[in-house]
Amino acid sequence: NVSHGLAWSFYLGYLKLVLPHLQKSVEKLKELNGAVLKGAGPTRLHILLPLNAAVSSRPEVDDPNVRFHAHLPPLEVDRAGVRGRVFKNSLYKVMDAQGKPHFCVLEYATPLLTLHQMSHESSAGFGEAQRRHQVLLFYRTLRDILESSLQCRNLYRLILLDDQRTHEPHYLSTEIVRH
Amino acid sequence: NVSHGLAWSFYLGYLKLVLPHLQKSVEKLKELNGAVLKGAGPTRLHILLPLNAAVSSRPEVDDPNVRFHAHLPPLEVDRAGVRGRVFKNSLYKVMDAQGKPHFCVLEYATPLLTLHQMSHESSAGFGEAQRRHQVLLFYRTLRDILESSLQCRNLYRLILLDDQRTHEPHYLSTEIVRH
Ligand SMILES: Nc1nc(=O)c2ncn([C@@H]3O[C@@H]4COP(=O)(O)O[C@H]5[C@@H](O)[C@H](n6cnc7c(N)ncnc76)O[C@@H]5COP(=O)(O)O[C@@H]3[C@@H]4O)c2[nH]1
Repeated sequence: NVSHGLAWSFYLGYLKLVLPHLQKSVEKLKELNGAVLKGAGPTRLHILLPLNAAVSSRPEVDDPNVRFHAHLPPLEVDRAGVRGRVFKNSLYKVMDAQGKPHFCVLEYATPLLTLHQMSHESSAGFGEAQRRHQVLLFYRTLRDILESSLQCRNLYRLILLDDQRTHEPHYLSTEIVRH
Repeated sequence: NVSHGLAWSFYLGYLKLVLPHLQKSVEKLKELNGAVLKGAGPTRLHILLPLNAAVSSRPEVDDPNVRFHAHLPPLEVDRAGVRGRVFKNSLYKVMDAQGKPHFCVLEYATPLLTLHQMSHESSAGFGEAQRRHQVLLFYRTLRDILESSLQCRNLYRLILLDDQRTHEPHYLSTEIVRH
């Protein structure tokens, strides 16, 4: 089951590593100039999950109210023979409907890119019809893993994006701000 | 099927991106001082696949004849909302049985780390008994994907490592040199 493995891989190989370091990374960031991050409590990674797995490299393309602001200081880890493998997150400035800015760390769930590309490779074994089902399975598996994780408690927000609504010009920023 | 998805993810999200750039990256590397890479033909990524999924962060731990030499110049790509995501490979100096050095780009297949960790998480759904089977399935799926890939043709070496032989002090360097 493709999504089951991708969700576990996303957690074990990435989220478990980076989420506990987010708070410290953000505190080192001069570009914030004392600006406060969205939401009370610890710094959370906002993980965007489009139901149609249509992941953009830059969210500005989906909604100009979501703007890249700064890189967080990177984490460097020796991993599986790759020396100093770099894990670097992106801080965004999200404008709400009143024009007020909200700063938050966000990205799309990268494994959805794999699901999208696999659905176009005939030898990969599944097509566009099963893809939506795989995205939902990925979301539910990831949600369950994260809810049971002590290391990642309260350090994330999972944001499911309905492709029936992506034509709305500020759907993305609205969803991020309300989560 | 966990390994099927991990092999596709490894290809679509990583190998397809980095392998075509390896040759150019190596040519920019001053630390080689004109030293020639192992093997005639294009620069290949040597991918280590231990059958027991026991992936080390540093191969020196498994065989002191495998030594980190230099970082290749990184590739930076905007991907899924992560701006300037860094892909950086490691060049190693591998001493053979005659003490002659061979330079090559190598790493363990990182998804095997996921398999290893999943086999210890009860809620992930498989244990150590199925793990060896999953590693073999990962290897065969990856081999088939890479053999049909036009972009990655001849740019890799898959090196299966038999855990029955890892007690031999220079098993790793010997396997790398002979592939
Ligand atoms: N947003 C984001 N930023 C990251 O730095 C990152 N690193 C991993 N991931 C995602 O976490 C999961 C676990 O990663 P793992 O390393 O086991 O597999 C990785 C790994 O085997 C290989 N790979 C990807 N990036 C690198 C890299 N920079 N160096 C070496 N190997 C890499 O290719 C697989 C698939 O990568 P992605 O398809 O980008 O998504 C991964 C994956 O879903 C990331 N996601």
